[in-house]
Order: sequence, then C-alpha cells, then structure tokens
Amino acid sequence: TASFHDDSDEDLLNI
Amino acid sequence: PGQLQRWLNEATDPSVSEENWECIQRFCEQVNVGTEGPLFALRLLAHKIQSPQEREALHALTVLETCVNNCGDRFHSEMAKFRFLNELIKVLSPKYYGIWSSEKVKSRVTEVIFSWTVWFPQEVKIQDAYQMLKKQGIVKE
Repeated sequence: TASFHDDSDEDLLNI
Repeated sequence: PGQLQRWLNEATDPSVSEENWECIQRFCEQVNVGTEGPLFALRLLAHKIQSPQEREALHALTVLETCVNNCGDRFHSEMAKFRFLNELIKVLSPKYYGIWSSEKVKSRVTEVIFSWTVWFPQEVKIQDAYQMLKKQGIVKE
C-alpha cells in the first residue's frame, strides 16, 4: 500500500 | 500530531526556565510512532524555534538536539531536507524572523547547523545551507 510519507523537498531559500 | 503537539507545548513552556526532560523524552518517543512522525515533529519544532519568545525558542532547540541524538534515520533524513533547513535559515535572516529572534537563539541555530555539517558530512543539503549562510555573511567563521 502507498504511504503518505512525503519525500518531496523545496529548494534552498535564497536570502 | 496532537500528542506530539501536547508534549512539545509542555517541553517548550516559556514560563519554565528548567528543561523538562520527561516531556522532551516523551516527545522524542512519539516522533518514532507512525511514518509521519518525523515530518510533523520537525514542522512543530520549526514553529517553536521561530518564536520571538527567547525561552520558548531555546527550549525547542534543546528538544531538536535531543531528537537528533535519539531518533533514527527517518528523522535525520527529514531534518536534512531544505524544507526544514529553510525554516532554520529564516531564524538567522533579517528578511524573515531574524528581526525578532534574539542573538542567543541565532547563535544556537548557527551552532546546530554547523554541528550537523560535522556529524552528517554525507548530507549535501546541510553543507549547501551552511555554505550559503557563510557566503551571505550571516555566518562568520
């Protein structure tokens, strides 16, 4: 069964 | 997430100056329950670390460091993502929460990120985040 675990990620914040 | 939130609220109570190790321990145990635990725990921790209340933020950093020492690989891989690292970076940046966070909180956040570059050399995103902070002059050697 598929997991809801979210493996996606964002980009590094540009400050 | 409700149970995690309750332990964390108690562990980071700004009216209490001493660490509440019982609650910190319970929070860490709860992180390992269920697949979503690390993700939820880090989201809650980020919010507390960004608190303008110094004591609440410092307690949250203690909880974070205890989790890093006690929780497993799933917690480590989640904290090494930009999603969470960005939340820590926001505390250091004057464009975000840096204007409200105290110097004490900022220096502990910097120490935490630096220590992870040493303990988790294989986590490229942690190295990237630290290099970026150095390049921006936010972290001085």
